[in-house]
Amino acid sequence: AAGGKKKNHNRNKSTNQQESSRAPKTGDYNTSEQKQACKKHELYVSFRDLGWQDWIIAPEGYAAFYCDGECSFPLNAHMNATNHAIVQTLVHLMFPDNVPKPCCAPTKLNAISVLYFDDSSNVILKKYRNMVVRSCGCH
Amino acid sequence: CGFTDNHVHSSFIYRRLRNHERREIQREILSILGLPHRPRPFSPGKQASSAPLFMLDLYNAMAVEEEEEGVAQPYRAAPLLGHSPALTSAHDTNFLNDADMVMSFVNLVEKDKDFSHQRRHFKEFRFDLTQIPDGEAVTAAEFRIYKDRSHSRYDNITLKVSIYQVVKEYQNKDAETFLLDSKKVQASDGGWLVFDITATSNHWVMNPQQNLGLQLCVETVDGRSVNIKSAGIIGRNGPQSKQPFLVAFFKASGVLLRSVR
Repeated sequence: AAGGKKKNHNRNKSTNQQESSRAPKTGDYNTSEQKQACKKHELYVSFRDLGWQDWIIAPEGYAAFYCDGECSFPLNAHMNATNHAIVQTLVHLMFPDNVPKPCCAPTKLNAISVLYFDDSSNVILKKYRNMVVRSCGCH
Repeated sequence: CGFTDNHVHSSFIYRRLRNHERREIQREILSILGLPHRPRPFSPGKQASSAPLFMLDLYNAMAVEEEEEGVAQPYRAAPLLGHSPALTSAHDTNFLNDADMVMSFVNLVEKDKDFSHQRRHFKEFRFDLTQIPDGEAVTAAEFRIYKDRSHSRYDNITLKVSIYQVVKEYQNKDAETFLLDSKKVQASDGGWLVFDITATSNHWVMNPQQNLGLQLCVETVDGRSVNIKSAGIIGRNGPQSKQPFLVAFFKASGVLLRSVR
């Protein structure tokens, strides 16, 4: 379950329109645009809602999170950015129609453990790496 | 479609999934979990069995450890099923630290042989170790069996409980066995007995055709064979929460990649 999926589509559409009409300038980022900056969003994967209570013993679900938002200059205002993301942003500023902005993506990911039955009613406890977004940033 | 569970952050927004969306998400999550299909475990009431209880205890130990390291789930992971196990030892927590996967196996022997040709009492156990996912290597394995208070005629004596690997079976004589581990216990004691069968489990994983099972015997210290039931050993006819099982700890032997779609 994730919030604001429709909103994201609309926002992307309006962002594209904005980008085609004007090139962003450094001092042009006001508070309303900062709200759309790359950040961690809440996303809960519910094993219960998927109807898997008969084979997954624990957990009932997990907060996976996801990263979404604009990677716009200055990148380091709100989150980590790779050195290359800064270069990518500069190139995007020079060629906005040809070069995309850096990507908003996870910078740190955590593991979760899942306890479940197999077909033979044996029980498996397995650690799955890179399942939970701990922080987002621009790449 | 509001979800009011305490474990879920209040700002999460939920909507009911359409059937095809649910199927799609189920397919994707199964792929992430590395499972070809949704498991269909058999036998009702299995959740209250000893192995799931033990495994849930390990799961909780793992969750606490991850939280302490600050790398765990942002929300306390509540189990789907309620249990109250207390089987974990420091011994298991050590194995846990090093394990990528832990798996418990149910005993497959339907009929126990309580008496051999040489009038020796023993009990037989078999576990199918062929269902282990690819790329996993056994780092430790334990056979766990519950012993209740022995029959009153054995009061105040010490019993030796031994576990053997069955090496070869014969039609008209006792099987050839190899001693794996033994424990000395007071007849009046009750609790879980844990036997190290790491080497045997590794052998069975590599040579499944040689997996002929385990034999358990109980003797007095002077070597007299003791009836398994009288000694208080719980077998298949005992309560679900005290059923014997095998638990194995695994370490991934390589980086496994999901298949390209």
